Amino acid sequence: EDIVVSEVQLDPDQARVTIRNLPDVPGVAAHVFTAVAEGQIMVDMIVQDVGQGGLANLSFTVPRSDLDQCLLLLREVTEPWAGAELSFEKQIAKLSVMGIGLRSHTGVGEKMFRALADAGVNVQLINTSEIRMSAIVAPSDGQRAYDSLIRMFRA
Amino acid sequence: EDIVVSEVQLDPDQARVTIRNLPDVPGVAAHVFTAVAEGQIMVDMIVQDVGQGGLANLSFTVPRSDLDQCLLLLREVTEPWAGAELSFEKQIAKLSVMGIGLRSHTGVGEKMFRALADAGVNVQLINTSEIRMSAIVAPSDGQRAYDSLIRMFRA
Ligand SMILES: C[C@@H](O)[C@H](N)C(=O)O
Ligand SMILES: C[C@@H](O)[C@H](N)C(=O)O
Repeated sequence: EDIVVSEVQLDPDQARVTIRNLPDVPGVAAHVFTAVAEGQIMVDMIVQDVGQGGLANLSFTVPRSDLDQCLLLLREVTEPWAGAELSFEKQIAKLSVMGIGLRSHTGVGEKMFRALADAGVNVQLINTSEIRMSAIVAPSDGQRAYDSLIRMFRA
Repeated sequence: EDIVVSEVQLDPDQARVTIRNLPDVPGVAAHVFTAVAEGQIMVDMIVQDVGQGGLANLSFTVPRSDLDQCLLLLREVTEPWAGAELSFEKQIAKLSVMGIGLRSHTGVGEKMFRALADAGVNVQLINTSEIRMSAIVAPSDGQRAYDSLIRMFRA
């Protein structure tokens, strides 16, 4: 059985914000998160993949109750960046598989994504570390994804 | 002083792989990570931001010594996906700020990114959780980024 995975979590209370076409230069992430911190907004998961052509995209999650305030701050901070596009998803479901040594146990990621796939759940965002692997899915998929992960990891 | 941040780490021994234009449908992430797991390859940081137009990008890091094997497996698994593009960076520097409650302390992300910005370091990828915030930067920026983070967090 899977003793490396200690817990499976479903967090249905966050929202996701995405900023596309940020200038991919030093200081931009700092500007964004300084603005968000000024709003006392808790940022949970930040995801940025590599940029292309001098532009980068950035997504992060916040408590749903902070979304409006967050968007207000972001509109202001992204205003000087002409091409930047702000978008958001008010309802998301965040699934997390937690444990220790999740990367040295090469099977955990595979199992997590297979469990989600078997449940027909599309993975929208991924963010992982050695102790927590998280996937964002549509809110309507949250429960089914959670059940599938529980079965997979017998957590 | 910052008691919430317990440690700053520089990991100069990983490589980054990116797959662009993956079909954004259930089962794709599972396929990718099953293939990688079959190669016994340790995946550290996985980052996937939201897709667009039915396509998604996915990046992850592996030990540099596993890069060639990883690319071999990925070429095979992505072959059926016509538009998928594989790219990689053999040398990266991964900076991590570690502690507890990193998201509830709204200042930590802001400080981390400001420290990197002040050092003139461009952030290529971001992956965060409550206990670890990681940024991938160019290998030539690794030491300077590390020094700047140490100063910021007096860790
Ligand atoms: C996009 C953003 O992360 C930028 N590369 C920065 O370093 O701030
Ligand atoms: C791109 C990949 O994550 C896909 N959305 C999946 O669910 O497998």
